[in-house]
Amino acid sequence: SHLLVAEPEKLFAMPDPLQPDTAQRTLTTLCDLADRELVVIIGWAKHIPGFLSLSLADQMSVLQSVWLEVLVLGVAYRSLGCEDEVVFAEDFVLDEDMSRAAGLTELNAAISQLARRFRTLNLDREEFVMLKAIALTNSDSIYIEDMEAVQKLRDLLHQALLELECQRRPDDPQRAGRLLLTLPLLRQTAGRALTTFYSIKTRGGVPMHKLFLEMLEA
Amino acid sequence: KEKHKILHRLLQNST
Repeated sequence: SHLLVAEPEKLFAMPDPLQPDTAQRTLTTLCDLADRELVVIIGWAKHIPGFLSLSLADQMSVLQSVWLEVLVLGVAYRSLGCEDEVVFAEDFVLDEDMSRAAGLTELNAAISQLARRFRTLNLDREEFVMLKAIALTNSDSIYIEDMEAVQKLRDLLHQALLELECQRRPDDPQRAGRLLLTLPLLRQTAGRALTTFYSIKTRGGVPMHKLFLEMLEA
Repeated sequence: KEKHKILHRLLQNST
């Protein structure tokens, strides 16, 4: 219930109505949305029990390594209801054609694959918030100084997931494990997102906010 | 840390 309360309000992408609906506008909207999501994710992380007990340096290392996993998990969860469409925001849904036009075919295929996996599992909101908090603490950053503290947080959230599933689905003892086994695909998908955003940055021409650039370069 | 100024600042904000 703590995690449900910590869940941020949804963001809107608000594509610029004065700009023609081009690939350029799609990418600009996407990068602007990602920047605002980042601010929200950083604020959200502070509400995850124990996160603020990490040193500031470790909080930074953790977020720098997992922010895209947290972001992508949210997008995949929002996309559960629609096949082959990626819901970056309620007012910014990219189907296959729009994705192709913007050069986002591979990213959208990857997020759709993750969303399909969650759809098959019938992932619900409680499980989604649990998994997102676990993804935060599942960092493998080599810059973490006190890995034991991060591991302790991870164990705590893992335990909470086990208890949740034990209460709600005592007939399905594999449920928690099945959810945790989606984490490799989440990491792979976030890797795809990183490659995509990085190549947009390298090509240039799409405005990117400072925080987004800072995290992309981290 | 100088390179990650904004993240640093956002984490230090009390919100």
